[in-house]
Amino acid sequence: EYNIFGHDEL
Amino acid sequence: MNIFRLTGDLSHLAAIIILLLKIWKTRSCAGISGKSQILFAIVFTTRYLDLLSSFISLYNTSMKVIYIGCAYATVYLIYMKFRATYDGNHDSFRVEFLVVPVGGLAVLINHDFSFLEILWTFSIYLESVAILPQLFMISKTGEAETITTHYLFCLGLYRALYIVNWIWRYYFEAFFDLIAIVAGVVQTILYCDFFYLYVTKVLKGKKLSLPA
Repeated sequence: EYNIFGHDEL
Repeated sequence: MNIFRLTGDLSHLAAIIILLLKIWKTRSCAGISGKSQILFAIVFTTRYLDLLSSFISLYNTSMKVIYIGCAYATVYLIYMKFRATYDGNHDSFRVEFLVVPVGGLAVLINHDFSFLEILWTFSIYLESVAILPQLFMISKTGEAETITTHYLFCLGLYRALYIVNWIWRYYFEAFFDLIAIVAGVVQTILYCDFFYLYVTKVLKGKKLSLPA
């Protein structure tokens, strides 16, 4: 799900 | 990070490098849809704006820089350096029919109504249809160079591996991003008929030619 640090996938 | 996402990223990187080398070595972009490459450049630009604001890992940042760099280099080669070999007549897909609905959908359906998040959502939706001009061009010309089919295979495989990555993350990390998953499934489905042709023709040493 969307986390505050943005998206961790490319 | 898991093996599926890593091989997916490497498959994506391979596709981007294959295309760049094909155009550079043959000094020709025949059979390549410049419109799809512009859409991919837009996909990377709108998705990786967080390059400046959030640092996730060296891998993440370096891959983003490589993707953006190669995307713009490819567009440059097609529309500037080797534009004489660009087959504009067959690259006639109306991309506005993709960009406008995708833009509207990104504003309506997203995780968070913020500037960066809407751009990220736009990028995810756009990526799922960005290959359509290229597939359309191949259907119009009725054939594709073998190197182009390897490019498309790696590109299609990357998002298929991401689907496995999402299944993995759902069970082992309780991670679940419905927007990315739905768009990724749509994107992979669009490659299905190409995958069929690739496996039944190209892997048997034949040229990929569609019944014109």
